[in-house]
Amino acid sequence: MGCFHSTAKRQHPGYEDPVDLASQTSFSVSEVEALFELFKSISGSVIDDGLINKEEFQLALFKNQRKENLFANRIFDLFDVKKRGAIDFGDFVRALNVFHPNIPMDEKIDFSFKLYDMDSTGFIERKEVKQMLIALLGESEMRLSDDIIETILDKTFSDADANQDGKIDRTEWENFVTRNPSLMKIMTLPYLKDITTTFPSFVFNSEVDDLVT
Amino acid sequence: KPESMNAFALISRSQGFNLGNLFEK
Repeated sequence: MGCFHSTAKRQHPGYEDPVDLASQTSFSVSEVEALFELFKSISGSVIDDGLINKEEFQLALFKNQRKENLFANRIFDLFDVKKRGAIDFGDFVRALNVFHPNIPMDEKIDFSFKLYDMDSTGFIERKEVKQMLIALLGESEMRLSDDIIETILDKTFSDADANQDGKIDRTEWENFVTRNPSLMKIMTLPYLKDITTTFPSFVFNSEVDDLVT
Repeated sequence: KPESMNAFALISRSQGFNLGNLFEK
């Protein structure tokens, strides 16, 4: 399959060797190559520059509906580790790796903490949680009064904020999600165990002679 | 439901957190 030597490296500025990426993650080489098929389709949806920009990310997440969404923005920002407004292939694979079923819970808890710590202060603050609740209401049919939102925040912080200082630190978060494991469901994507069958065309573009599954 | 009083359980329902959508063609 070496004869295929595609133009991936030239067209994708953040392209990294699948063998290297597989060694850094829970993915096999074949799975990294299958992820490249997904990456190509997302990164070429608006501007074919080999990078995923925020608009392309949101289009992929919301199935071609153009939506501005606080939560999708936050995920994008965490995937965009180089903080340049775009996700390259290496960023994409390493960030998705956190969502792999085989990744230790501690790494998932770290990522989820960063997800909710929107302003990166090292704490999940009440005002951030309120902002997220209001954003959620904005995208759904749910209508809740400010009193009810405050009651939900009171209950949540009385459960999660052990030292009652009005913000949730990393240890408090870990204890809270350990007691409420359903909160970690969003941190595991079963799809990641099945990507070579979802994107079988990777076989035609493989640059590796002996595919490792 | 008790979950309805857990802000994070509500927030995690956002479509913006549903990365599974990336894999659905």
